[in-house]
Amino acid sequence: LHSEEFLEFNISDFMIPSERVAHVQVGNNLEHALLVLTKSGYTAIPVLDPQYKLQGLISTPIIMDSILGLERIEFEQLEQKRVEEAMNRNIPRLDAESSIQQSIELLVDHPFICIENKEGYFEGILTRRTVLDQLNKHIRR
Amino acid sequence: LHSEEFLEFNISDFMIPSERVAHVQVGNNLEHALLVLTKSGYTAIPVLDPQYKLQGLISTPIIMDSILGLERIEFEQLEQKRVEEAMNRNIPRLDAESSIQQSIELLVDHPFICIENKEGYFEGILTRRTVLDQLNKHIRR
Ligand SMILES: Nc1ncnc2c1ncn2[C@@H]1O[C@@H]2COP(=O)(O)O[C@H]3[C@@H](O)[C@H](n4cnc5c(N)ncnc54)O[C@@H]3COP(=O)(O)O[C@H]2[C@H]1O
Ligand SMILES: Nc1ncnc2c1ncn2[C@@H]1O[C@@H]2COP(=O)(O)O[C@H]3[C@@H](O)[C@H](n4cnc5c(N)ncnc54)O[C@@H]3COP(=O)(O)O[C@H]2[C@H]1O
Repeated sequence: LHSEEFLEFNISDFMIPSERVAHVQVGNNLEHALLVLTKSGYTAIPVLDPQYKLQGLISTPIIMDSILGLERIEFEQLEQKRVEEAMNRNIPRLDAESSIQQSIELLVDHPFICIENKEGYFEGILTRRTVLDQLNKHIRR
Repeated sequence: LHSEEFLEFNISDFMIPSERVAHVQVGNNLEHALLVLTKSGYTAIPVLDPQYKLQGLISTPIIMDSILGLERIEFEQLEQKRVEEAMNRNIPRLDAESSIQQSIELLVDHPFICIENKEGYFEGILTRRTVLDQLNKHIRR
């Protein structure tokens, strides 16, 4: 493993840029969010506000859990609830100057990490797939 | 990076053993599968048959896509459809003697890999988190 090469990873080169990241807005309802997730095929996506700043993360487990009643999943509630009520606000972020070590540490517990610039604008996401792909190429020499 | 150590990974030591893996049966309906996914908090889990052999994988994207109508997601269809109709049957597997290189190569495209023994019985799963955790400890020396 040629450690210096592997560790010279540049986040900007490897992140999925914001224009290619499926996302929803804080004000959307959960029915809309579930449709976006279903059509994109992703299980979790970022939540942005109208200023394009990162506010949280919404996922199918979060949505389903929010409408889980005593006896059944109450799908009729999806229209009534908003993304900002259910979303996970506590999400890790990095900026484009962060190191691969910081990225890997966070990717242990998070399938993707949001990248934002110094002003807090959403720039893209770094995924586990990207890092594992680099690791795979690396150990194949 | 002490490559020899890192690559001496033993799958049996690092996999989540079958008794701790949430799963469903081929004959369950999608409403049951969605409840298991929601209560466990996972987005995708293995599908087994009554002989405890691995048959496929079911996920919230697969379930939602299978009931996606022209105008809305048709939740009432969940009771009518079975796991075996919707599940992804084309899933990669490894046995406990496989190498970390084989594991990493598959984990590039799959969040977890099913481990089965020589007779085809389900033994457990190896997750991206486990491999990234090892990588993280490794680069911190
Ligand atoms: N349309 C597709 N084409 C090919 N492979 C697909 C795919 N959808 C999912 N996968 C595979 O499944 C993994 C898990 O996807 P999931 O949606 O749960 O979890 C995803 C999703 O929550 C998020 N994500 C990835 N790309 C995204 C995007 N363009 N927009 C929004 N969120 C994204 O990052 C997580 C980790 O992504 P990662 O690539 O490491 O891992 C992905 C990828 O290996
Ligand atoms: N209850 C929980 N406690 C702590 N962290 C949690 C968690 N549920 C999810 N996570 C975190 O979210 C990641 C993605 O979970 P997901 O359910 O989409 O994707 C999971 C799920 O599809 C499957 N999986 C993991 N553990 C499982 C289990 N015990 N039974 C069945 N499937 C499991 O393997 C995928 C990758 O798992 P991985 O651990 O790499 O990655 C997990 C883990 O980092």
